[in-house]
Amino acid sequence: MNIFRLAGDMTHLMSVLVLLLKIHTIKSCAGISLKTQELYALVFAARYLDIFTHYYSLYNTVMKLIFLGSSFSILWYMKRHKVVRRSYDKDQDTFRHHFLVLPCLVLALLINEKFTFKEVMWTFSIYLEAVAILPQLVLLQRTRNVDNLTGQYVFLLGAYRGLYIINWIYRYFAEPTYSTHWITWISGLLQTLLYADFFYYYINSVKNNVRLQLPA
Amino acid sequence: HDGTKLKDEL
Repeated sequence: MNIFRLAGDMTHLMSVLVLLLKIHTIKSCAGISLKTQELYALVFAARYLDIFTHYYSLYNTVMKLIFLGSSFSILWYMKRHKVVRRSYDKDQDTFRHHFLVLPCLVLALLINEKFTFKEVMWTFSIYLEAVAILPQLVLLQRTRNVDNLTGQYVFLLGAYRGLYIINWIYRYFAEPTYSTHWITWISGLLQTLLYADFFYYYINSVKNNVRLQLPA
Repeated sequence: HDGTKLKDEL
């Protein structure tokens, strides 16, 4: 495993931990999109179907368990925890996320590397992950004033995607057996581009040491 | 090429 891949996984892990920290210690999920969290839980559930059938490494299995466990506990907190769920911005978080799921499933049925259940589900998770952040970005845009932890959460997620792209470029040149993976690459690139606008405002706010505020 | 090759990533 190369340094970019590891750094990508670590920023991904940190993003989830920042979110859980916010929810667990402040007992608030204000500014967090439940729609995006539901999509991520679905992404992990669909992608990690091989968790008990195919062994890659201890690292791989442990990380998969962490991502599955954390995404479903975030859902539990936001839907069931009696204090946390009251801070959920339900009226602002109105993105029709179900309309993302169906096109991704259709696309996975049409464009995949192998027409098997596991492979189609894996491809579906790749497509869905590319757009899963949209409800969160729309919610940030609506709230405009973004608190520090929510800003850091989205920033870390974007950093994870950016590092994965560098990891693919590195693997392409460094590993002789590594072939082209258009489905993952194009989806990953699209996903990273979705963060570009947010990144611009986030970095400016850090540089000027002011609270992150998105334009209307 | 094995379609499951990239699955070592998360």
